[in-house]
Amino acid sequence: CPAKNKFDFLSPDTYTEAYQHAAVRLISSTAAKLQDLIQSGVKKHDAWNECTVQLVQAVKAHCHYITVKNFAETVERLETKGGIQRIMKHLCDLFALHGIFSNAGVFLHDGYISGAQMDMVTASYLDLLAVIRKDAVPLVDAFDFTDKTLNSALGSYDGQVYQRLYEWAQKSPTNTQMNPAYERYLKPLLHK
Amino acid sequence: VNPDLASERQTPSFSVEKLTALLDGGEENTRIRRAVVEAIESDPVFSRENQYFQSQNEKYEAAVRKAVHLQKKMHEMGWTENGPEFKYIYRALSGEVAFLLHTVFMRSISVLGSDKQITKWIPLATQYQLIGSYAQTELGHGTYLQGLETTAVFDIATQEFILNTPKISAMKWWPGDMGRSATHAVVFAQLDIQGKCYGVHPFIVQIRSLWDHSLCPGITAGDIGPKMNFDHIDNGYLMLQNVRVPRENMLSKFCEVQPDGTYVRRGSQQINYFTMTALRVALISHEAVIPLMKACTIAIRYSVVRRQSKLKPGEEEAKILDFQTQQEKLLPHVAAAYAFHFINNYLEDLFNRGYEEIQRENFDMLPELHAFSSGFKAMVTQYCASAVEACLRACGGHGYSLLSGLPSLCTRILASCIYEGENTILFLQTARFLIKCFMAASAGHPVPPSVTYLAAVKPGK
Repeated sequence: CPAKNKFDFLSPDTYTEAYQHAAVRLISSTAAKLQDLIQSGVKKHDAWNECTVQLVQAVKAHCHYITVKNFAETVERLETKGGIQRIMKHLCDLFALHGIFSNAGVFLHDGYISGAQMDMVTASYLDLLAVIRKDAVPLVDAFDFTDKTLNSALGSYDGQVYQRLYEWAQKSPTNTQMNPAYERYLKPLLHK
Repeated sequence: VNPDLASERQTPSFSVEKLTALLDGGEENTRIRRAVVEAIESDPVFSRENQYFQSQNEKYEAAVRKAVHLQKKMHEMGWTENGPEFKYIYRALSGEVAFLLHTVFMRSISVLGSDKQITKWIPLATQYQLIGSYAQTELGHGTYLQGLETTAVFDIATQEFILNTPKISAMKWWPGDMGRSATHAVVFAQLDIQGKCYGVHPFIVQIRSLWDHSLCPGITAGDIGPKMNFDHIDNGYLMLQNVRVPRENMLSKFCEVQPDGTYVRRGSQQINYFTMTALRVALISHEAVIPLMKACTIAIRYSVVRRQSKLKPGEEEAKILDFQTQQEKLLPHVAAAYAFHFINNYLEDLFNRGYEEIQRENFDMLPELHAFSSGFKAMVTQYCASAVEACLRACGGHGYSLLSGLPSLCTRILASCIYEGENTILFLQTARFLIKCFMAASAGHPVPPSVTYLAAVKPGK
């Protein structure tokens, strides 16, 4: 990996290549294991079964790579004005670096990313959290869900969380109906 | 508006409205979506106000009431199934509406049926003169179609197929709308002609009377009982004992049984997976990305209202989103919601191109479509399920309350990891495609555009 400092990991080319490398490595090493098993006389279906855990890992790496690549290409196509491309670039970086940070072993495995470079990934990743934090609410507002669609006492647009929780709790049948346990059990217990 | 939330909206670095339009694919789409949402939400029949206090029965009845009312509403509003509004209706109703499998029933007929079959069945289904379901999964068999046990034996003498679920494990289990609503179903069964098995094929079977809704002869059907979520859907079971359907009821766009019992195939056996492929592409958006977006919206807004502990000595309690740990819990999932929204656009493009080719009877893209829809369905739903759970946890005790909206999102999205193909099986289906492509690329042979990166490996290596 050519990255020299933490800023290099904010280059889509750098992290997309890292994902591509990981996907190719996992697919090719699993294919090689499969081929070795078959050539050593293991039946095809048994060989396949012996590779399935690694195959699943390889597919996840492939899908992750395509997702990162597609995100980066989408950002590149966006108009530069209006600040949207900039915030989408931050999100794309965060998504990509979160994947590397959370699956460090996959990227460190063959030394494509070194331990020192993984520290750079971590630094860039944590920096991005603080950057995106400022726009967190507008970023979810843009999903444009109405309060009725969300149907959540915690997530309404006006943020009146505690009032809403209290009001909605009062609608519960457990607060409006007779308590059958009182007549049957509590009353005899309390009045014995 | 709560001042802590209002302050977060004062200086965004971008135009929220423009970003919404970008997600919708243009301002006009945003306008149409909002108009659909407004029309649905202003109608009291579609209210979800007491949803969290309803029983399974009440939820099912409400879903049926909404589905029936929706037909009237669509007519009133001039919305059609091919119109631009249609795709927003499901989002506006949050999927809590009955007869979703009716749509799958129609889609399978449209894709797999002959022109004659489409002409016969689609108008009936569109006008709700029948209610369809889609019965593939069996009690003992899931994603692996070749393992299905239901049989359809062709009787040359009567020109009928005789359908049977020979063992308890062959019973159809889980189909939505089957338990209490459906009158018909597309049933997948192993075709048998004069003792020779020709693999799994789809058949249209009537299961309930159109007169009094009683079960038809030879049919045993019912509801499979309580579930983790999806109370609004009557997931059902179906047993078939010597149920006879006419020869014309086998969906026959790509294969046909002629009156003398001759079997004719046009195209690939894999076409039977196409309905499922279409479903998977559709569910990535509706059942995974949108719930993740909702969970992120709830958790982020709550995280700037909730204050807990101090960041600096002497100051008031801080917004929990100001803690790095809370940012790390939530912000990568907001980024993922955008990433998956864009990958969904990519998959829809790929699917639409593939569908056009199939209509021209070119099946070359089927393996790629099948592999991509499987792999991405599995990857996206798996990620979203854990991300929505992370959002719930990030809201502490209040997230655990049904009233937060998060538990229902959480349990519902978990189901998406299992239905329309259990995720591990789907990953392995994609793996077969990737290994094949890798082997081809290694030998210097051409591979589909989506996996050309595998060709970077030197031939012969």
